[in-house]
Amino acid sequence: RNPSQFTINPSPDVVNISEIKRHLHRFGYLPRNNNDSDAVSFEQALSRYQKNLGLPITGKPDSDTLSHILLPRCGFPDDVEPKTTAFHTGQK
Amino acid sequence: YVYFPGRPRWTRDVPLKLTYAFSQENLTPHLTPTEIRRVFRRAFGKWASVIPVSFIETEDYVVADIKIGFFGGDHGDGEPFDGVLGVLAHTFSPENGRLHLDKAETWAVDFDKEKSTVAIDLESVAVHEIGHVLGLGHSSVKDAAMYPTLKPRSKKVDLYIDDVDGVQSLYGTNPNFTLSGLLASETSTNLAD
Repeated sequence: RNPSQFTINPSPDVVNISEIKRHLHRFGYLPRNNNDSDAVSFEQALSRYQKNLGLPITGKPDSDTLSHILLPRCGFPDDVEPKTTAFHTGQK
Repeated sequence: YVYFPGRPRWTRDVPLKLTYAFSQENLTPHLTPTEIRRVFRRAFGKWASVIPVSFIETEDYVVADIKIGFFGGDHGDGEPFDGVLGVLAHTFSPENGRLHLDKAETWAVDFDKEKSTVAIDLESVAVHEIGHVLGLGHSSVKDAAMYPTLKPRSKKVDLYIDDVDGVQSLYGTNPNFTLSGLLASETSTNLAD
């Protein structure tokens, strides 16, 4: 990622739907095999993301949401499902 | 606040003593080892002031409970870093103890000295990641240290009531902790802001 993407107030067209989906998958909101026809789960995933980030829950990729998607962040998933492996090793 | 699924925590006797060490081969060129150690000592101190846990620095990286290092790109834990900005750091849930920071970031301790527009405050990220080391997930409270995003050139180094509630529900309360002390520090921080 080059820093030019990360302006503090990005223009919404910087982020396209596939990038949003990649972001939602990366942080635990969408399963890996989410296919394009599954619009319902995309909207649900986006609503959960907005709830977890304390944003207005619209289910739509509004500019507030896009701004947050572009912000630097911790790599730990927000929605950690018990099956999440990489970060949920638990024991030493 | 949220826990990790299964609510993992460090399960030794209270008062809990955890050691931490830095990977000497994996530091950042933007800060001296002394600056890094001072920042983490302060960050650990924030959490140690609210729960009956003490953090002791050790030279022995292999034996330490908490292993801290700066790594670039794919560093072998299945979660490669992504270059400047994007993902800044990640940590593993208890009792794993690994705390990894992205070496590609412009880590800073003083924004008066570091002028880069993509500089990231090390102490803010350290406080956040130590929360994960202890067993906290991400908070939806924007003022909380456990909120997942951090803007470049911004600082968030104090624990918020949400962070304290979460970590004390896992480990109990430090006998010297006072809520008024926490609120006073929040107020002073807000005034400073």
